[in-house]
Amino acid sequence: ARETVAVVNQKGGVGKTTTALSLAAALARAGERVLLVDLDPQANATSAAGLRAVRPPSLYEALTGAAEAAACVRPVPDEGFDLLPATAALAGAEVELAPVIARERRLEGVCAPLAAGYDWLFVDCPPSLGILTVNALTAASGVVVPVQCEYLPLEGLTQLMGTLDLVRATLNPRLRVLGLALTMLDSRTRLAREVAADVHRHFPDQTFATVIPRAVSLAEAPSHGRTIFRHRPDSRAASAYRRLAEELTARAGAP
Amino acid sequence: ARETVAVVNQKGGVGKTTTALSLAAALARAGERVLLVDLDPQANATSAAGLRAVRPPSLYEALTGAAEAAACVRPVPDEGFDLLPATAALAGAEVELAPVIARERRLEGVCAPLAAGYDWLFVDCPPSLGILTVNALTAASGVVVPVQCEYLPLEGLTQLMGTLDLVRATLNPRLRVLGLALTMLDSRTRLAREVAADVHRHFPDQTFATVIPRAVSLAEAPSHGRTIFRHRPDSRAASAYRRLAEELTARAGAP
Ligand SMILES: Nc1ncnc2c1ncn2[C@@H]1O[C@H](COP(=O)(O)OP(=O)(O)OP(=O)(O)O)[C@@H](O)[C@H]1O
Ligand SMILES: Nc1ncnc2c1ncn2[C@@H]1O[C@H](COP(=O)(O)OP(=O)(O)OP(=O)(O)O)[C@@H](O)[C@H]1O
Ligand SMILES: [Mg+2]
Ligand SMILES: [Mg+2]
Repeated sequence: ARETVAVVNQKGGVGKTTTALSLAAALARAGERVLLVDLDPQANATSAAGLRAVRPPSLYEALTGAAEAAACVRPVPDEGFDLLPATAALAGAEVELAPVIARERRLEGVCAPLAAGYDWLFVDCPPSLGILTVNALTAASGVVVPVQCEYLPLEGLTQLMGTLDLVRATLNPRLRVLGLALTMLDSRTRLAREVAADVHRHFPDQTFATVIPRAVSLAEAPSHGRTIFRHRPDSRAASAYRRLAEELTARAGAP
Repeated sequence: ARETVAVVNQKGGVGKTTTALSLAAALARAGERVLLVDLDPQANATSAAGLRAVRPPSLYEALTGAAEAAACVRPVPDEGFDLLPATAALAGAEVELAPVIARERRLEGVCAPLAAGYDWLFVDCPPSLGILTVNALTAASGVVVPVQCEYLPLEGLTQLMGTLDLVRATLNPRLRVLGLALTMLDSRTRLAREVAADVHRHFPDQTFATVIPRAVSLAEAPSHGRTIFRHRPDSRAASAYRRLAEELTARAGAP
């Protein structure tokens, strides 16, 4: 694959799932071969992609070695990308993997045989910096960090950058930040504009120029099991994620 | 204490921290003795209460037995409640506690000697159903569940209720739901009204009548290290949390 992108931020509700899903869908519509890996036991990406009652084998079986990774992948109807789905069983993986040798490399092992079949892999991470997220950072070639334009989310960025440095030093030297994406921007509020300006000031080169606006269409789409491109293809939100996908492509490694 | 309240929801960014903090502050202003326990390694409640560079001992030292619980508690200036603060070290607790006998009862042991000194204990939980949250559910007498009025947060409610049943059956028979609080309601959007109606339909008795509106003042307050009652005391947001505190008091056990 050209890039294996971990979509990561330990702060809750900042748009990781929405961003991973929408980037995967945008690139698939541009003709790329895309695999979305749902690494969150809450399985929001799986549900938002329209897969509601996922039976094994899922990512859990692939991580624990109970099934071949390829057997767990399924196509997402009408969207054009593939999905490696999560189930609630993944919650047990954090504890079950704790004593395993090289426990941070399990996802790397799952993705390795799949990477040749896709141009892009996206990994939707849970809101924590625990074993699952570290697995994503170890398997990834780069990270995209959704940043919600409010104070508490901004505070978490420093800790996240420290974790990236640590993973780069101990587990994955090739890991880099592909970009910070400002999400859910409500540009009418001064707080949002101030936080956005702060992020630009501290991370001038890394912050994507494209900003994702706050848009109820993005919150509605999961209830229909559709991405924004099927729910509201002509919306500002859809074109924002299309532009973000183009920016990401420009920053990514050569095809 | 009259109640030890776990503020819980594994979905990220639904208002757990804002609700735990604002309820603690509202009750303190009503003359109650209140302790807020920050159980999240991201320490958002600690930071939002104005404590920025917390040195040990913190909740981490209390949980691991390295320090007495009482030695870790500190008053929050100008707010009138006490805080048992979190630090990033708590992230290690999930893994460190995994092999410990009765690991789900650590927080119960921390809270037990403190409970006599307060009318209310509030525990702000991280966005997961891992060992830390299970500790909160085991130590608590009741839970308050903030529910953000969107689809993905609604999906997580069923899983949460299953976890509460499991904890009630295996660890804490007295655990009950004190209420579901609809948060961040943007009543102009049909999605929010539909989700709110859904929650009322499925949980008619448990849903608080008070709804917390979406209000930028609540997102701004943490940047000043103040609760809404010092940041915007006359706002709709402040009076909403005051009313929520009154509703909670009516449902709580006898003083
Ligand atoms: N730009 C946006 N405008 C409006 N709502 C949005 C936007 N992006 C995401 N949402 C909604 O906000 C909520 C949180 O988003 P999302 O679930 O993508 O965040 P997350 O970081 O993956 O959360 P978690 O930490 O729980 O995994 C969801 O209900 C989602 O549908
Ligand atoms: N009613 C509201 N109106 C507007 N913003 C709000 C409201 N309640 C909370 N916020 C803001 O929304 C963001 C998420 O809220 P909060 O941190 O309280 O949620 P949480 O459930 O504790 O998140 P996490 O899962 O990361 O612990 C924060 O930036 C907060 O300041
Ligand atoms: Mg998510
Ligand atoms: Mg929180």
